[in-house]
Amino acid sequence: SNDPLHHDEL
Amino acid sequence: MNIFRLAGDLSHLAAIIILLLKIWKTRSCAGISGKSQILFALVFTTRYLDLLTSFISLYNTCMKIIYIGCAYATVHLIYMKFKATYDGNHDTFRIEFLIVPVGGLSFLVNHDFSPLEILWTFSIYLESVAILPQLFLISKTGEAETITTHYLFCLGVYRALYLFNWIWRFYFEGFFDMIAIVAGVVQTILYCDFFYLYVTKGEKVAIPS
Repeated sequence: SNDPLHHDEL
Repeated sequence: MNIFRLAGDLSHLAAIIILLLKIWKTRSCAGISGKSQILFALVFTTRYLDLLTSFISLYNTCMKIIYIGCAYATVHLIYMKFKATYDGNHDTFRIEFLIVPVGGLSFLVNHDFSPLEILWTFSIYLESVAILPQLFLISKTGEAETITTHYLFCLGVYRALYLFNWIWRFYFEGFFDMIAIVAGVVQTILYCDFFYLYVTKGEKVAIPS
């Protein structure tokens, strides 16, 4: 995803 | 998920577990800043509220729960179970000087003006400076135990690996999150001074005040 709002990192 | 990201997460996990085990095995939290640990517990709590709203992966969910659980366990050991060994006289960094400006900044500079997003931004900014009470404590007492320096080293490695992760993601996925990157760079810089001492003084680290 290129959406910064999708926080997939810890 | 790339190798830098995975290695970074594992290094972060190693740091957290090294600290917990150190306190548990020695029955002492001498030389550990309870204030930094409170800040990390606050960081994980405000960042991982999305556990309740969105599912990313089993890996993601498990790691978040482990990080939060370990953070609160560490705070419990320092302020309850081994309170007698806590170095409160030296752990005098005023955390409101971090929390208030970081809180203000997260309201001003964020991706989206919504409660969860502001709390996520707050956690990113706060994490970048949460180690300061620990570095302050070491500079006051003059020296850190070897195991404490291993803890800090693992945390610093985690930050550095996340920088490589972001370079990788930008290059191969075209993804970048400016808030996370700027805060991450600031955080990594805070560890550079420590890294230098860790390497040159052979783990016997004393941060000059």
